[in-house]
Amino acid sequence: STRSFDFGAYHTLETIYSWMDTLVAQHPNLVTKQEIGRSYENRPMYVLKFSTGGSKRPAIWIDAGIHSREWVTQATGVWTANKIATDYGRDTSLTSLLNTMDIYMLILANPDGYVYTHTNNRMWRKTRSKFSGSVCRGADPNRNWDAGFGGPGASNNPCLDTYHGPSAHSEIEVKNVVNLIKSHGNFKSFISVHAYSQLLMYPHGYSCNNVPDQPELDSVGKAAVQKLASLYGTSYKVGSICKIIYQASGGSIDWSYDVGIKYSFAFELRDTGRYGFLLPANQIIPTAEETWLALKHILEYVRDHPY
Amino acid sequence: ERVFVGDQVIRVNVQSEEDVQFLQALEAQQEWELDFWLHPVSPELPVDIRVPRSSLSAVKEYLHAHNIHFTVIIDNLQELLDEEKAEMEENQMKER
Repeated sequence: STRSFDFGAYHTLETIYSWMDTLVAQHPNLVTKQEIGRSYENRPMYVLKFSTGGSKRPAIWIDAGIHSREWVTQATGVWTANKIATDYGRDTSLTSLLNTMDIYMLILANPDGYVYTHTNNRMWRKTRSKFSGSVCRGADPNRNWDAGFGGPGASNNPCLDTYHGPSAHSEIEVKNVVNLIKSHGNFKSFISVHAYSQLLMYPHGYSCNNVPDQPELDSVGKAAVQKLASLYGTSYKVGSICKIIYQASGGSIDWSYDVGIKYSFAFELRDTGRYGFLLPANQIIPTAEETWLALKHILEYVRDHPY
Repeated sequence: ERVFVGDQVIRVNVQSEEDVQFLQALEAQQEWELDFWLHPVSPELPVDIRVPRSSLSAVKEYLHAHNIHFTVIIDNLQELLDEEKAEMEENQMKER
């Protein structure tokens, strides 16, 4: 049961998927598990939907693990899903949010890559798709979105980690999310969780020009990381992807922003480089706890600023 | 399964735009099979590179030749991976 589940450890895809069923069983009036499609190697992609009723309510999207080697993000996703489920009905702010909005959470956004980091190459980042004409596999699922696709900050070489893929949304893992977001049509926030570097970023990545909502996104981001830092003093920087790290084309939150989802953010969780992608498991829960303070701030802001 | 025995992760605290260019040239070449965890983008941001053991001396020579200072943040990547794997196996036991 979720009570005995060790949230302070890294788990395999099978364990996480079976834990999802446990979570749904424990909170049948709040959580449902939806298959939004299959991965390239035909693994199901499951979204956890937190909803207290109604259809097509304004919704918030959260994904983790799109870069498979960033293990602390999938682990943070598991902890956060459990936190939302167990705090509903107890935390007035979260309860009021879930009484008016839905939350969709994709914890394993790159299932094939995640399995591959467990079985073959812990450092794998991309999808596992094959391309004719190359022995190298996989496209960077965060360069494959139809937002500045193929522009600077992505590679056209299938052997590189930032390969954007043969065309926008060529990666089925991306296409599945695009289809869900478009068919739902009422998402108000899109949050993608990555690691590492301790950053909270907003669009754009494909251009360094300020987006129209930059002042608002910047102030929400700054307030969110202040709450995050209040727990363990972890310091984050806030800014647009292009200005704070680098120009990166084809990114998910650029696509979500450009299709009208104003509150689009990307997290880069712990650490700043001491362990990089190999963050020790004993830091999973502290990372998830502090991240939740920032996430919750954003969710509350979205709830209080309908558009 | 791919192992990373002797691979190191080095951090370059970039000092200048020139350093960025040298590092971008390093990133472009493929024979050393470098895995950039943080990419060279600007003098304000660090660059983290996983260097396969077989390329360590060549890469360090290149950096010294261009007077680029670096530190080793992960001395032997496989050791960390082994710890992580041991933790997971122990956790599996606990669950059962």
